[in-house]
Amino acid sequence: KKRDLAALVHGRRHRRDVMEMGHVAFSKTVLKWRLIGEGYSSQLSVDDQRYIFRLAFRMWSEVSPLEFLEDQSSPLEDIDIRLGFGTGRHLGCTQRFDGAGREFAHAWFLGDIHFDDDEHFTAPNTGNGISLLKVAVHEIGHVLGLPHIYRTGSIMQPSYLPQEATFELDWMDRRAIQHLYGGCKGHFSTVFDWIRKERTQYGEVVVRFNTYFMRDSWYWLYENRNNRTRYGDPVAVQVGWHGIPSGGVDAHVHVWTRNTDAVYFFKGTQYWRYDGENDQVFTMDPDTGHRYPRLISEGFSGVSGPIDTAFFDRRDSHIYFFRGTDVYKFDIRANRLAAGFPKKITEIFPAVIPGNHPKGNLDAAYFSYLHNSIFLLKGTSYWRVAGMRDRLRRLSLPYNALMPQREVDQQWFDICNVHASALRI
Amino acid sequence: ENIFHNRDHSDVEMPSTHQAERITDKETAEQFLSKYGFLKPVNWEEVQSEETNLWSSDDFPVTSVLQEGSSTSRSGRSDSLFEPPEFIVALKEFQRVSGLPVTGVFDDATKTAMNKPRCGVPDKMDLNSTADHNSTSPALWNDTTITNETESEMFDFGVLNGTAQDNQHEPEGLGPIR
Repeated sequence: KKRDLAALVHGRRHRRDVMEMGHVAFSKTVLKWRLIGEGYSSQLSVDDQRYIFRLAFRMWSEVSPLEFLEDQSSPLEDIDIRLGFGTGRHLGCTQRFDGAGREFAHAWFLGDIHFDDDEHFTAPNTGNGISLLKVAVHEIGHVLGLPHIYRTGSIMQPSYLPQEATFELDWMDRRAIQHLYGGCKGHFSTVFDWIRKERTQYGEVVVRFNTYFMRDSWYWLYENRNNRTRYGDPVAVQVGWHGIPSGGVDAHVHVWTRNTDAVYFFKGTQYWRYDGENDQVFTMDPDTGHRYPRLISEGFSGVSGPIDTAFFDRRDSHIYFFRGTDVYKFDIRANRLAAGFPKKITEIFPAVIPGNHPKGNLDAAYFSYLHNSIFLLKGTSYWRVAGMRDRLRRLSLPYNALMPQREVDQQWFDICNVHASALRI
Repeated sequence: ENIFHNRDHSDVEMPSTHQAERITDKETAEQFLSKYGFLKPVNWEEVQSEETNLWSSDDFPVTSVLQEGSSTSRSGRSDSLFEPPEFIVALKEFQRVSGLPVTGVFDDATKTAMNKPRCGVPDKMDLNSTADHNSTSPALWNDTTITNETESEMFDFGVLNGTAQDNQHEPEGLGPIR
C-alpha cells in the first residue's frame, strides 16, 4: 500500500532507472520548484527565502545544462522540487527533525527538501548562524542526484562549515554534476577579447584583455586563468553593452593598428561603432562624422549584411567577413574589398585534414590574445587557424590552414545557460 | 515566535526544548553511525516490533528511521546487537572520512564531529533498494562515496604570452555583482 501511494505521489517524476545508469538523475533539463505555502520559515521574510532559493538554483544552473523555474501556480504534483521549513515532525515527512543543532535539513531523491526551522538560518552576509544559501545549494545537489562528497572545498560535504566570505561550486563539484547531466554545449553569436589600455604610474601603457562569449541576448565574461566564466554570469547584453541590439549581435570587430583603434558590432544589415570610454555606442563617428547605426554596405563597400561573423586580422590589417560559404577580405587602408574577393572559405582557410572543415555558416571568428590564435566556431565545435608556430613545426602547412575540429566545451569550460526567469538576479 | 530584539534577528533565542539530543556516549554514537549508514543494517525478522516497523529488506528503505525516544532502538536488546568489531569498524570509517585520527575509540574529537551541524541525508546508503521503492527516507547513494582520491589533476594553465594580460574581471557598466 505504502509503495503504491509513494509511486502515485512520485510516479510522475521523470527519472532514468537506477540500474541502467548506476545513479539517478532527472531526465528533463527544465525543472520547476516552489517554496510551499505551509512550509515558510518563521525566521526570514518570504521574499528573502524565495530570493535565496532562486540564487541557490541559479548557482547549479550556471554550471550544468539544467534550468530552474520558480512555479507558484501549477498544481503541486507538477512541481519537480518542493521546498519547505518545519520543526520536529513536519510536512507529513517520515524523518522528524531533532531541534536546534545537528541535523539542519534533508532532501529526497528527485524531490523535496525540508529545512529544520529550529536552526538559526541566515540570509547571505547577515549575522552568524547557518547560511540558508549554502544549505540550500547542498540539498539541491542531493535532489539532483549528488551524494555526500568528503573533499575539502566541496559543497556536498555532510557537515556544515561556516561560510567563508563567499562560496561557489568548484571545479570538482562541477564535474560531479556534469557527470550526471552532461556538459554545457551550444552555439555562440560571437566571441571576442575586449582590450583595455591603462597607463601605469610610470607612464607605461599596459594592455589588458577580457574574454567575452555572447549567445543571443546573453553574455559571459570568461576568466581564462580560472577556466570558468565569471560567477553570476550570464548577464543580459543590454545590461553590459549599451546601445547594441538587446537580442544580441552577429559579430564584433576590433580594428587595431598603429593609428586606428575602433570597435564595431554588427547585426543584420547594420553596424555600430562602440565607445569604450563611455561604455555605449557612438551615435556619430568621432573621426568620420557618420551616424550610427550605419548600413554595412555603406561602411564596407562590397560587403552587405547580414553577415555570419567577422574578425580583424592584425597581421595583414584586413577585416575578414564571413557569409555562407564565402569570405570577404576587406582592406581597411584602401577602404575596399581586396581583389578577387569574395572567395570560398575552404580556399582561404584550407583544411589540414581533407574534409575536416566547417565549410561555411560560421558562428564566430575569434582572435584570442591568450592563445595568440584565431578560432572559427560553428555550433559546438571550433577549428583553430594554424599560426606561425604551427607552420614552423610543419613547413608543409599552408597559410591560414585549419587545424582539426575540436569541441568548444573542451577548451572553454562551463559556459552554461540559465532560465530566462533567472536573469534578473 | 522565537525571541529576538535586534533588527536583523541575529540575537534570536532558540527554545531550549527544541534542542537536538547531543551525542554523548557509545549508545548515542551507535545511533548516529546507524542513522547515517556507517553501521550496516541488520535483518530484523526476529526483532520486529509493532511500534516501530524500522525496516525489513523489501518494503521499507534500508536506512533506519529512528523515532526520537522510541522504545526500540537498534540495540533495544539487553546485549548490544553489534559486536564490538562492527561498531569499531563503523567508528573508524566515520573517523576516516571526517579527517579525524582513526582510533576506533569514541574519543572527544569524534564526539565533537558527531555533534556538528550536518545534513540529514545518510552518508552511505544502498542505492538500489531505496530508489526503487520511491524511498520515503532521505536520498540515496551506494556505498562508494567520492573522497579525495578521485580528485583529477587540475588543468595546468600555460603562462600568458604576448603583450596583453588577462584582466581578472572588471565588471563593466551596470553588470549585477554577486
